[in-house]
Amino acid sequence: LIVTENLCKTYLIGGQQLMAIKNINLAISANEYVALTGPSGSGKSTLMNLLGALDSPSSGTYWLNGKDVSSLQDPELAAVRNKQIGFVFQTFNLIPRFTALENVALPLLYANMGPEDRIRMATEKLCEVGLSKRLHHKPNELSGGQRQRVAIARALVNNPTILLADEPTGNLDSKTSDDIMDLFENLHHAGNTIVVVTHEADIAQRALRVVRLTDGQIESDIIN
Amino acid sequence: LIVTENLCKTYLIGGQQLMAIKNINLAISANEYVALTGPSGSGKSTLMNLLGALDSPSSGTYWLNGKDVSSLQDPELAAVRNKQIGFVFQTFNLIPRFTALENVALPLLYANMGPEDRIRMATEKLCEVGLSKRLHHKPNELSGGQRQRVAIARALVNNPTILLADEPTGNLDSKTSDDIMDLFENLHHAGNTIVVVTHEADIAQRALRVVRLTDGQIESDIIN
Ligand SMILES: Nc1ncnc2c1ncn2[C@@H]1O[C@H](COP(=O)(O)OP(=O)(O)OP(=O)(O)O)[C@@H](O)[C@H]1O
Ligand SMILES: Nc1ncnc2c1ncn2[C@@H]1O[C@H](COP(=O)(O)OP(=O)(O)OP(=O)(O)O)[C@@H](O)[C@H]1O
Ligand SMILES: [Mg+2]
Ligand SMILES: [Mg+2]
Repeated sequence: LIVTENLCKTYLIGGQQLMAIKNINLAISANEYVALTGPSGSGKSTLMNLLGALDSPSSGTYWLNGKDVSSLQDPELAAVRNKQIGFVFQTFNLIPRFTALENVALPLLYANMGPEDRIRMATEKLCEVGLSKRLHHKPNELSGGQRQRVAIARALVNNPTILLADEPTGNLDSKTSDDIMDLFENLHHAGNTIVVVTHEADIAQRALRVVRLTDGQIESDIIN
Repeated sequence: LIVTENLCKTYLIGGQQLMAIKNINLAISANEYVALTGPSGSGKSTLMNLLGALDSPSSGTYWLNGKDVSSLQDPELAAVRNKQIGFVFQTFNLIPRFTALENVALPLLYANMGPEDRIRMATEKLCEVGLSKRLHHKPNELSGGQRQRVAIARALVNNPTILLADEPTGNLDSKTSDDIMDLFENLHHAGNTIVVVTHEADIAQRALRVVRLTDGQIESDIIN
């Protein structure tokens, strides 16, 4: 499903090359559940952004469903990002002037759903993450963990075949964390593919495979 | 050092009153090390913002060092916020167009330090949090955990007597987390006061007292 070959991402800063990820060779099959771990700064978010087709590599290739992602153009690229992939950003990336409900309903514009169905579906997702009483709050009227859950609901609302979640429980207490991980497991049991970046050992243990990055490279890739 | 009496914060939203915190009575002495825990949305950040004099309560009183904080005006209020208190925000609140070094040096403007001393002090703090190689990166050129550590360095740079840290390790791997908690313990052993909001049990265990919030009120207040 996901295959990368010698994937590299280099930044130019202060006149120097900084290799955020170097020669990543990764293969993830459909219906896998992978945890991506590693120290702060090791390249996890960079890799996730490439897998989510939100960024392009400096070199190397990324095949998604057998297609070279760098050859994709809109509208196909937009469809991949919005319908096939659900992405939970490490910094949430919510739209400040939209309410929780409006933020979560947004990807459904790609699902050819009428406005009533979009509201109903978005409401359902927000209830699943425990935010039934916060539908009409804007991001600055929500706590950190509530914003994180809006980002999670938005990633799940299109029933994606691939969920890419970058540290989805960093702002959540353990009970709420468990609820979110249960949701992810439901998605997995329905046949979908999950990649979760996490710093927490107990979250990583719930995955079936753990890939560890250090200094932009894969240090280990172990079946749980 | 910190005394609150019937502290309340209420928001008006959708025509309704939302009591984020209700009748908080809290007393923290100098040189205490307190963990503040509780479910997502329970009022922890709201309380921290009040303790940091970054926001004012809807009702109730907050005495800091024996003074009623609501009676403070600039420049005394600004001095309290910038010299006496170090605040690590849950969402970091870094200045996007400033580098890590410039962000950390900013509070030192209140310390009457010349520019060379400010650069030296800010560099030292960034090295202490492991960012010696990221001094000239702007926030959008840093990973999530690196931004979090810039926020921590900025809170520590003025050697505050009170450190208020709102989920300071949420984006950090366990080794980096331990390093940060060691820094906090050094500050504590030097006689200062620490309040840390955390969802992680092992971080809470390093404190000497644990205050738990639920639904805006103190549920328990226990010596560790
Ligand atoms: N501006 C606002 N208007 C309305 N409600 C608000 C506003 N800001 C916060 N709230 C609500 O106040 C409650 C407390 O928020 P707070 O940020 O203090 O929670 P928290 O304990 O820090 O949560 P977390 O662990 O998720 O960070 C939340 O339920 C939130 O929805
Ligand atoms: N625009 C940029 N310019 C220069 N360097 C960058 C840029 N963006 C990221 N980096 C660097 O690339 C490296 C990898 O960043 P990345 O965000 O992928 O790390 P991460 O593993 O997600 O870390 P964390 O666990 O802290 O979130 C970091 O060392 C970071 O400083
Ligand atoms: Mg990251
Ligand atoms: Mg909070």
